[in-house]
Amino acid sequence: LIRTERITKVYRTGAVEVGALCGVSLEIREGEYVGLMGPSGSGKSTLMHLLGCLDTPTGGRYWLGGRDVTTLDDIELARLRNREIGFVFQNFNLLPRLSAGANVQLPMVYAGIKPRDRPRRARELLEMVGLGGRVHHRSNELSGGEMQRVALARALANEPSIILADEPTGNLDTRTSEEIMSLFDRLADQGNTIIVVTHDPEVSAHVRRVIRLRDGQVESQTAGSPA
Amino acid sequence: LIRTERITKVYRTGAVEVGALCGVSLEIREGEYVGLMGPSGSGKSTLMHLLGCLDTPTGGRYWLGGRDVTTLDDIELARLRNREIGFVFQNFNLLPRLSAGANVQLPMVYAGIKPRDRPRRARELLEMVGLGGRVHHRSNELSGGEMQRVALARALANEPSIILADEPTGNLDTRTSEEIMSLFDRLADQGNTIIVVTHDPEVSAHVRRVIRLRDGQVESQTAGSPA
Ligand SMILES: Nc1ncnc2c1ncn2[C@@H]1O[C@H](COP(=O)(O)OP(=O)(O)OP(=O)(O)O)[C@@H](O)[C@H]1O
Ligand SMILES: Nc1ncnc2c1ncn2[C@@H]1O[C@H](COP(=O)(O)OP(=O)(O)OP(=O)(O)O)[C@@H](O)[C@H]1O
Ligand SMILES: [Mg+2]
Ligand SMILES: [Mg+2]
Repeated sequence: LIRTERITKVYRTGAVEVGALCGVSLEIREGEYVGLMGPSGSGKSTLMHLLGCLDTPTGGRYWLGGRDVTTLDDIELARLRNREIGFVFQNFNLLPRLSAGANVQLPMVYAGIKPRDRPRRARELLEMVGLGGRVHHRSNELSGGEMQRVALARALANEPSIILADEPTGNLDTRTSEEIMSLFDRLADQGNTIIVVTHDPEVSAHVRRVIRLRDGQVESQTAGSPA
Repeated sequence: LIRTERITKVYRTGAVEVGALCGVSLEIREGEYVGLMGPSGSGKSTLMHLLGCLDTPTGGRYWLGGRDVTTLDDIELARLRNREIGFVFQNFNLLPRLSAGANVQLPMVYAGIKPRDRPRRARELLEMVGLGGRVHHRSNELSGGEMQRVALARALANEPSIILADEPTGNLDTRTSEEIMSLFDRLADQGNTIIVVTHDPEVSAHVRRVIRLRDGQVESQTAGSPA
């Protein structure tokens, strides 16, 4: 489903060049439940943005569902992102002045879901992440962990078959974190493809395969939870 | 040093009122090394903002250094925050277009540190958190864990005697997280007063006392690391 061949990403900022990813080749089959780990600054978010078609690589190839994404035009890319991929951002990326419910409905608007169906679906998704009581709260009036869960609910708005979650439990206490991971476990059991960035061993214990990055390269790949 | 008596905080958003803190009384002596834990939404960040004089309680009393903070005017409060308290925000709160070094220098400007001394001090603080190579990078060009560490370096800019850190390791891998906690350990050994919000038992294992919140109230207080 997801195949990359030596993808690289270099950020140019002013006179400085930062090699965030240096030749990453990996293959993730449909329905796999993968953890992505590695030190701070090793390139996890960069890789996730490339896999989620939110950014383009500086070099290398990326095939999604057998199609080379560089051959897709902007409209096809946007449609793919909106219908097939759910992305949970490390910094949540919510619209601060919109309510939690409105944030979750936003992807549904672009997917053409009927207006009368959206509020109920948004409420159900927020209840699934434990925020049924916060539907009408503005996202800038929520706690860190609450915003993080709204970002997850929004990522699931269009029932994507590929879920990319960048540190979905970083701001959550142990019990809430377990509730979120059992939600991911259910989504994995339903046959969805899931990639979770984490540095928490309790989170990576749920996945079936771990890819470890270091300095922009794949350092190791293991099946199941890491030692 | 820090004493609160039944402080409460109610957020009014539109027609809804959210009781974030409901009567919290606690005492923290100079040089104590305290962990603040509790579920997502239990009021940890709210309490930290009140203790850091970044917000005012809806009710109750708060004495800092023996002075009732409600008697201080805005100028005295700003001076206290800038000179005595270092605050690490859960959402980093960096100026995105400024470099890491410029962000760390900002509190020094308000404290009247000479311009020629600021760059070296900022560099030293960034090196202390492992970011010596990122001094001139804009903070919106950094990874999540890198931004978090710039926020910590900035909080230490004026060598505050009280350090309030809201989830300082949420975005860090285990090894970087340990480096940051050994920095906090050193600051504690030097006699600074430290309060760290965390939900990570490996972080709370470093502190000498844990205060647990639930639904806006103190649920328990223990000495040393929690079970
Ligand atoms: N600006 C605000 N306006 C309205 N309600 C708020 C605001 N900030 C926080 N709240 C609410 O107050 C409660 C406590 O929030 P707080 O941020 O203190 O929790 P927290 O313990 O830090 O949570 P987390 O671990 O998720 O960061 C939450 O339920 C939240 O919805
Ligand atoms: N927009 C950007 N411009 C320039 N450099 C960037 C940008 N985003 C990230 N970087 C750099 O690229 C490297 C990889 O960043 P990335 O965000 O992928 O790391 P990460 O593994 O997600 O880290 P963390 O665990 O701290 O979130 C970092 O060293 C960072 O400084
Ligand atoms: Mg990241
Ligand atoms: Mg918080």
